[in-house]
Amino acid sequence: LPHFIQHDEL
Amino acid sequence: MNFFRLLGDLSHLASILILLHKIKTTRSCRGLSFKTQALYVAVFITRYLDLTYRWVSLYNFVMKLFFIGSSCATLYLMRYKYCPTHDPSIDTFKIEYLVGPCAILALIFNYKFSVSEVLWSFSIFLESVAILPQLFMLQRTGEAETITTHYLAALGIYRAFYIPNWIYRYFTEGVVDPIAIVAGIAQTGLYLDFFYVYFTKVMQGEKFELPA
Repeated sequence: LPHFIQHDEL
Repeated sequence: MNFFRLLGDLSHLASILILLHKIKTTRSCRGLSFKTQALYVAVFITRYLDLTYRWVSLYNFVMKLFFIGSSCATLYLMRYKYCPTHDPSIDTFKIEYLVGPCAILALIFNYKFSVSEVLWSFSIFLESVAILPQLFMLQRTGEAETITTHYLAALGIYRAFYIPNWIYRYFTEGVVDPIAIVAGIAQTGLYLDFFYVYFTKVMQGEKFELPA
């Protein structure tokens, strides 16, 4: 997955 | 995790604790928009579906559970326990005008056309406007209890802290999340009028009153 779809934020 | 994100999350956490404290101590949900609270439940559930299949960190897991749990609890308190103190006749914003466009935006702007990604995008867009029924209600009544304004301020500041976090992450990690950034800036923008009154009046010890 590209970096921006990590969704590690709340 | 960085300093700005942590401050943002703590501010978000504080806003919910202030909200629950207000409901419990005044035994009332007067001045609060049920519609805004219902939108937050929708936001957290659609965004945190990944709780069930993806592990990020213990911090992330606990915070997600807390946000889902506390928003559902708030809705329960407003709907049942303190129901008589809620006046639907001033909570009249049409949420169809928010949910519909957010759903369309999510179908167009997402990182992958999958159920979970579209719902994630939807939750980001919906969160950015979920405060509108509450701000609309405030506009109609023209005043608010001080504790309610502290809640709104903490809730507004939370997303504002995410903005320097995104700038920081761009320079340190090279990651950019355009959907979250655009929605986050819009979300913070909606609070500007409120912040102006909050910082010039409430913080100086005056009551929150909008000019007639």
